Amino acid sequence: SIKHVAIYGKGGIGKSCTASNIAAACADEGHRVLVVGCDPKSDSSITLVGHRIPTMMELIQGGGEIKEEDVVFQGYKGVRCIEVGGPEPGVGCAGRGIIVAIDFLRKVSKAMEEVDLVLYDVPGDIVCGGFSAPIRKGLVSQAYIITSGEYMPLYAGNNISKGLKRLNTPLAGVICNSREAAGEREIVESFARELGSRLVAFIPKDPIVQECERRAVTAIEGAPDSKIAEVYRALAREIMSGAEPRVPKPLSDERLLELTRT
Amino acid sequence: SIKHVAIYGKGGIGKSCTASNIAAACADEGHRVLVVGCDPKSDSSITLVGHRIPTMMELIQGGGEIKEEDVVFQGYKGVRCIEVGGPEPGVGCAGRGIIVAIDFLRKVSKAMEEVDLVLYDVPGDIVCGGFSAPIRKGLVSQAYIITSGEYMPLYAGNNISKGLKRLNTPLAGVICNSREAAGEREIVESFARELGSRLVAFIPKDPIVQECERRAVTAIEGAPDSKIAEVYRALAREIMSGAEPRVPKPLSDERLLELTRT
Ligand SMILES: Nc1ncnc2c1ncn2[C@@H]1O[C@H](COP(=O)(O)OP(=O)(O)O)[C@@H](O)[C@H]1O
Ligand SMILES: Nc1ncnc2c1ncn2[C@@H]1O[C@H](COP(=O)(O)OP(=O)(O)O)[C@@H](O)[C@H]1O
Ligand code: SF4
Ligand SMILES: [Mg+2]
Ligand SMILES: [Mg+2]
Repeated sequence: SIKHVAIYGKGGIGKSCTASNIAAACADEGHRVLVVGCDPKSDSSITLVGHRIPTMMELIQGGGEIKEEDVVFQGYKGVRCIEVGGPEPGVGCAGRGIIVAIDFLRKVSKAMEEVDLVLYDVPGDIVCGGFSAPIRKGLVSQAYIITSGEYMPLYAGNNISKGLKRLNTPLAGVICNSREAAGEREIVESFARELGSRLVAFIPKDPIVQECERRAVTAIEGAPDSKIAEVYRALAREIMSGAEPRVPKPLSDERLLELTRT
Repeated sequence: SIKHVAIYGKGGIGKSCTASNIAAACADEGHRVLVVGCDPKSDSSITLVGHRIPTMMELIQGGGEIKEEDVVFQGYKGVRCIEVGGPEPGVGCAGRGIIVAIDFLRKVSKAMEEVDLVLYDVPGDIVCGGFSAPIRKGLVSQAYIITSGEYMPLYAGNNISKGLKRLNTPLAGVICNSREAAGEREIVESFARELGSRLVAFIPKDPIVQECERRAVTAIEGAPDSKIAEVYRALAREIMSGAEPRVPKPLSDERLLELTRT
């Protein structure tokens, strides 16, 4: 059966970078992967395809007939990518856009069925009904929260876990994308444990990631023998082998402050 | 006539800190101020009131009769504060919450009429129809964008300007809250100029701000003779004397990348 996995986290924390490297690592192991970019920044697929691709919302708003090859793009080792795109600034609903795009994709393409893994890259700054659309539509079977040891990304992560709890959706694990903050690993391990989950990956901050990004490739493709590529491969295996996802138990605001003050 | 001013910017860029210091500086000059916190983090008023205050959404969701003193709190030199609060994570719409809260406030209180300045502290990570609610409802007469010289906050600022343009709302100016990035002042000055606006304040990064925040006071109250307090006072005078707000001309994605690569 197809795994539908969402990666949620604060803007700028490393969702797209991590998701695209996971996708590339899974493709290396022979899995068929579809990446669905749900961030209005539409930058989930640049390192997989080699350049920015048109968004579904741009195409839908433009009118006219749309075929599968207008929205689904193939990248590294056959990874397929779509970018939902954002609402028209100031008027639309980012969340409704995700639903419109997914419904449209189903009409023009079989991409959602002919894969082993669908990865949703979703911003977690605002945990509203809109951004939880992939979950409310019953698409996502498990979610990962990506954070660092700093207060703001943890606050966003905790808020995401409140949304997951409210929607009775299991949390499969917490990923720490290191910002080299003091005591980061212990803080994020405690955070994951208190949520009733666990830390599934500690991704070091590594300049190779940005070098590859500048060349519009993932670290998996651009530096396959590097230590960081191995970290992404291990995370990809974890995601495909499946953890025991559990509905999270969010922390109180006081506890979250305590945890980051240590 | 009452000035309704919105301050938009990416999460963590310094909206609440800047808005509360502006409010305190305006109160020092004898202006009557109301701060409306529209960020689901509900931390716009902590340094004005001295502690976190209950949010309107919590009270409204709790049911029961609500009086003015349950939602409107007085802080430093009589500054009045309300926190809208966020949607229930995963289900509500952060934007609709703002409209519900403002309509409710009007029913229980005259706070919106008995002031000279209403400051809306609004997150700008997602520029959807929801967060532009204060604008669409005709409340906000002018907006300020707060950013640093880094790509992510500038990207959010540019997206906000697209929303302002779409809603034909004037941009009164750009505020740079320094992150001490290389060439920051020049980058943000160019950004402001190309939007058809101008840089109205360059706020240095200053440890006094965080020291005061830990004591739950603004820099205006906690360090009135400091250089940073003077910067906030100058910005407060700029906001009250009014710039010539103009509808912005957003930059293209390519130009924005170019600007931050210099
Ligand atoms: N492990 C890492 N080491 C170094 N840089 C990283 C790492 N992960 C992400 N980054 C950098 O952080 C920035 C933000 O990452 P991105 O994936 O775009 O965040 P998001 O999708 O959450 O907004 C990118 O420039 C990326 O190169
Ligand atoms: N000029 C400044 N100098 C030093 N620290 C600052 C400054 N402005 C904001 N900060 C700090 O940055 C953090 C984020 O600011 P905040 O106002 O909460 O952001 P936002 O409301 O945009 O999410 C706070 O901890 C605050 O103390
Ligand atoms: S549901 Fe979320 S994305 Fe949609 S309009 Fe409301 S706040 Fe914006
Ligand atoms: Mg991204
Ligand atoms: Mg704030």
